[in-house]
Amino acid sequence: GSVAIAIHGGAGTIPRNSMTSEMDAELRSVLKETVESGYNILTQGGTALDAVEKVVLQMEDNPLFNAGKGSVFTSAGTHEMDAAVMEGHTLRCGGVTCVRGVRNPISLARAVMEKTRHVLLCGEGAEEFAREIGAPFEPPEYFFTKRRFDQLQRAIEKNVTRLDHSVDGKEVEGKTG
Amino acid sequence: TVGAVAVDQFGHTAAATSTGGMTNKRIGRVGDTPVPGAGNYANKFCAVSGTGVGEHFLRTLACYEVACRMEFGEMSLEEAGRGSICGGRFKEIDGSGGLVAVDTLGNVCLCFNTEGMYRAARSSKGVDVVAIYD
Repeated sequence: GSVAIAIHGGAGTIPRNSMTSEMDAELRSVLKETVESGYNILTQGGTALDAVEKVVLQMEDNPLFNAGKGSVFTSAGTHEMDAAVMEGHTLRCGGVTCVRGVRNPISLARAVMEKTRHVLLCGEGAEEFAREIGAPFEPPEYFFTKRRFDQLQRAIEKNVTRLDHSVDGKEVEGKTG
Repeated sequence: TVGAVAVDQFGHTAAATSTGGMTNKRIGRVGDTPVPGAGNYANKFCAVSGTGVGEHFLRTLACYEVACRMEFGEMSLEEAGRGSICGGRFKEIDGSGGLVAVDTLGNVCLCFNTEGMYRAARSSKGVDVVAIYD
């Protein structure tokens, strides 16, 4: 059968005018490298589940993206992450939400799917489960990036919530945020 | 937000999505990512991962809608994906975001209604794409 993989690294008001050629090239290079690694898993007989977990994990480890290491800041100056995984032919799924310090939420979501009778674990319960299975944790400094911190300061000044790619673009307010 | 969807040699699909949420969000706010059907979904027809304003995905079950359009509307993956993110209920609420999807035949859909979406795809059918804007 045919194999295919597609990835995204976020959408929004990505500002064309503030994207330097260096940033553009770096992002495209990372996207290319990431999708290739997933495609290689598939062509070598790996499962779709293995492929999607691997590539999302790679992006979680890259501070360019709003997930894992590059996560944006909450209003309290902390990081809270969500992740989910779903397998089509079995309809199995697993997710974690509002977890702190977990290095790779996507692998924790997969563990929820495969090692518990539940679908979604949140907050402290999810973190306790992560410790039980030996999932790696990182200190707050690991998740700190100056770019995200500056985004938070601008959002606080304007009292808005923003998508990770918004600079001074469309605000999210009212019922939607 | 980051995400991936894939179909393997057995025709099995999977979707994975992960996010740090939104800048300056309230503590405890849950976006679409971990909610099955909203920002992440897979079944025997397709796998879908979304990105954008999570609340819009939650209110419209945008990723599940792609699968429904295929199963009940007999649409192609491309029609179903674009219909869900650029039309229907998502459009009604002025939803903002995009999604990536694959079906069991190895077709790929990368669609969004925002200014850009970081995206890439590769398939044995010859798809080889890396893009940010249109």
